[in-house]
Amino acid sequence: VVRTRSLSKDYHLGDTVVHALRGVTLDIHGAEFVAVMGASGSGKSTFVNILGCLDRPTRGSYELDGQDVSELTPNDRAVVRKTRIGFVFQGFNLLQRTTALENVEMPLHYARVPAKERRARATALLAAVGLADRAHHFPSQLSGGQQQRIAIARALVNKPTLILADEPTGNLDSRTSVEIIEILQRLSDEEGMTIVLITHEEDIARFAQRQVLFRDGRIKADRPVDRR
Amino acid sequence: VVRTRSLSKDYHLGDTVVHALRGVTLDIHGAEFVAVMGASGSGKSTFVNILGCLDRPTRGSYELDGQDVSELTPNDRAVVRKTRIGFVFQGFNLLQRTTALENVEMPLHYARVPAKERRARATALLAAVGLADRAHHFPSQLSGGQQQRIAIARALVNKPTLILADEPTGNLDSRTSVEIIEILQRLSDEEGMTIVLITHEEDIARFAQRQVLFRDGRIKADRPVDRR
Ligand SMILES: Nc1ncnc2c1ncn2[C@@H]1O[C@H](COP(=O)(O)OP(=O)(O)OP(=O)(O)O)[C@@H](O)[C@H]1O
Ligand SMILES: Nc1ncnc2c1ncn2[C@@H]1O[C@H](COP(=O)(O)OP(=O)(O)OP(=O)(O)O)[C@@H](O)[C@H]1O
Ligand SMILES: [Mg+2]
Ligand SMILES: [Mg+2]
Repeated sequence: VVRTRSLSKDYHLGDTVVHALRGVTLDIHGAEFVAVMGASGSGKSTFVNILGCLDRPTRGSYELDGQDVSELTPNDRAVVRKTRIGFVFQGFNLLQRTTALENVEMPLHYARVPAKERRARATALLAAVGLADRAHHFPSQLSGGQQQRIAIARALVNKPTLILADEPTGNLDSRTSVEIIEILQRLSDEEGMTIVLITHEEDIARFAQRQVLFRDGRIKADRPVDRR
Repeated sequence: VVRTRSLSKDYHLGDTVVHALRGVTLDIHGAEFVAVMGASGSGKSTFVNILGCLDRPTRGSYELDGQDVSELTPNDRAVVRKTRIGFVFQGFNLLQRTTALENVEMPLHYARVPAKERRARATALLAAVGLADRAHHFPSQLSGGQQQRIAIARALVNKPTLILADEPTGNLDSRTSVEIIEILQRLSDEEGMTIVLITHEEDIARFAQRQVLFRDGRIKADRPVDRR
């Protein structure tokens, strides 16, 4: 599904260059559940944002489903991003002026799903993350962890083949975290979704099949998880 | 330092009432380090926001340093908030158009500290959280964990007597988390700061002296920590 070869990303800040990625080569296969770990500033979000076509590498190549993503037009890249990839951002990125339910429905708008089906799928997912009773509330009326769960529901609603989740459980208590990760695990096992999950929590990383460790913009370890 | 009696907070949302706090009575003494824990939506941030004079209870009373906070004028409450309390918010709340250094300096502006001293104290704290080399970068140029550490530095810069930290390590790797918490522990032990820290992480909660568990808007447990 994902094939990167020598991805590099440099940020130029005045006289300084920050080498966020330094030649990352990685293959992720369909239906895999990969945990991405590493210290703060080691390049995890930068890498995953490139996988999600939200950003472009400075150098290197990236193929998604066998297609070189850099050869797509910006419009085609936006279509890929909106219809085939689900995101859970580190900062949630919910639309503040729309309700929880409407936030979850949003990806289905881009996929031109009919209104009735949009509503049914979004409602079912809000129930799955334990927030059916808060569907008509705005993000400002929800706790941090509740907002995070809305973001997770939104990432799943258009049944993407690739889910990119950046610290999806950072604001959740252990029990809710495990419930959410079990949802992701089930989606990977039973529906063949490919999941790339950034997490600092060892307990959460154990649910994955494979752990990739970043350090200073490079991959330092790539190992299977013994049991989950 | 903190004395609450039967604090309640209700949010009215159309026909629904959310009882975020249901009669919270708690005393926190000077130089104490208290970890506040509990499930998502259990009322932790609501409670801590009231302690920080960022919000008002629906019912109940709150005394800070022996003074009933509800008898203060809004201006006096703002002075208390800006000069005596340091915050680390769940969503960081950094000013996007100011640099890391200027974000950390901000509380010293309100306290009318001279420019040279502001700069010296902010610079020292950025070094303490490992970000001296990023002082002139904007929040958008920093990773999630880096932004969180800026927020922590800002909370500490005016040497507040009360620090309220809402998930200050949610986006940090274990090693950086422990370094940050050890800074807070040292401030509590050596400089008498009172610390109230919301966290879902058991490993982090063990650094506190006392753990208060919230459930459905009430305190369900209040116990000392055996060792740290
Ligand atoms: N501004 C608001 N308007 C309406 N309801 C709110 C508001 N803020 C919080 N709530 C609700 O009050 C309850 C308690 O929220 P609070 O933010 O205190 O929870 P929390 O314990 O901090 O949760 P988390 O661990 O998810 O951050 C939740 O049900 C939440 O949705
Ligand atoms: N937009 C940007 N402009 C400039 N520098 C950036 C930008 N985004 C990230 N960086 C820098 O690139 C490096 C890698 O950042 P990245 O966000 O990938 O780290 P991370 O591993 O996700 O960290 P964290 O665990 O703190 O979220 C960091 O030094 C960061 O400051
Ligand atoms: Mg990140
Ligand atoms: Mg909260």
